[in-house]
Amino acid sequence: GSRQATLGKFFTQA
Amino acid sequence: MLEARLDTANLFKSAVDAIKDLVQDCNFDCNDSGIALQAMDNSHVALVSMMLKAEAFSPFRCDRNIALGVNLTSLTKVLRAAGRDDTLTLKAEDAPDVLNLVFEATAQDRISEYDLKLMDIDQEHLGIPDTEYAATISMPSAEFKRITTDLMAMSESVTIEATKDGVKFSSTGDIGNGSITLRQHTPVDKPNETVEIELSEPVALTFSLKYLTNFCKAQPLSNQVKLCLSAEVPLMVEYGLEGGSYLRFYLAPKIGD
Repeated sequence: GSRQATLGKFFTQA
Repeated sequence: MLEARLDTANLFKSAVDAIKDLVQDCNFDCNDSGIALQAMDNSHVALVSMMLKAEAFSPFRCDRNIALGVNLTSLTKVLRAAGRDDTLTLKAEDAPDVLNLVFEATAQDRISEYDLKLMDIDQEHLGIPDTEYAATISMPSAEFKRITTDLMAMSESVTIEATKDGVKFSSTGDIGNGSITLRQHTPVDKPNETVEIELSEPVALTFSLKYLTNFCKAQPLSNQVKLCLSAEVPLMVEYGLEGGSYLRFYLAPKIGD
């Protein structure tokens, strides 16, 4: 099984 | 004020068409360098980043920063009234309530003009770090579309694996499994069919096909698409446009438990 990551984990809020 | 004219409405129609199912309300950020858009889908899994540089327009004029908050479903309704070969002019005041769109079919001396109501959109803006990707794959955009569509019939997700031997797209589902492997391919007479793999190290990542098939709606914008991958970072899918303009999609990977 694998789960979907979200972008907040990788990109910071500018 | 903003005034931006495109020789053919085609580019703008196709770009909006490509993103309208992924994001609904977004700001077109206009300044003297062009028109930019960044928006995430509701689930925060995918991000659209579009840049239409000033050079794509003739003329282009924008004296100060203007954010055009647009509902893309509404914009699509207006753009449907534009012929693909019409010239398209976008106009807005400095603190606009509406976006003015003019479509001109010069051959027919026909001018149509629409005002689209704008909205205030408070949008999260994400900083995307500059990444040296482990693998950059350039391939025909039609081929990428075909692969995602074919594998969608097998599974919800696809593993993209880039090695020195080629790039392999593979899916495993209830009915079985399937894979497509492309090797580097540079036909001299057909540059649009080129498959190029730049690799600094092998990489394999798994992504949701639902989003990838959605990105492929940008296929009419460019003959080639670029996939950029690095271990455990979002995939970047880029449709390059003339003069350095682009439509990019970022997709967070699926991560093993």
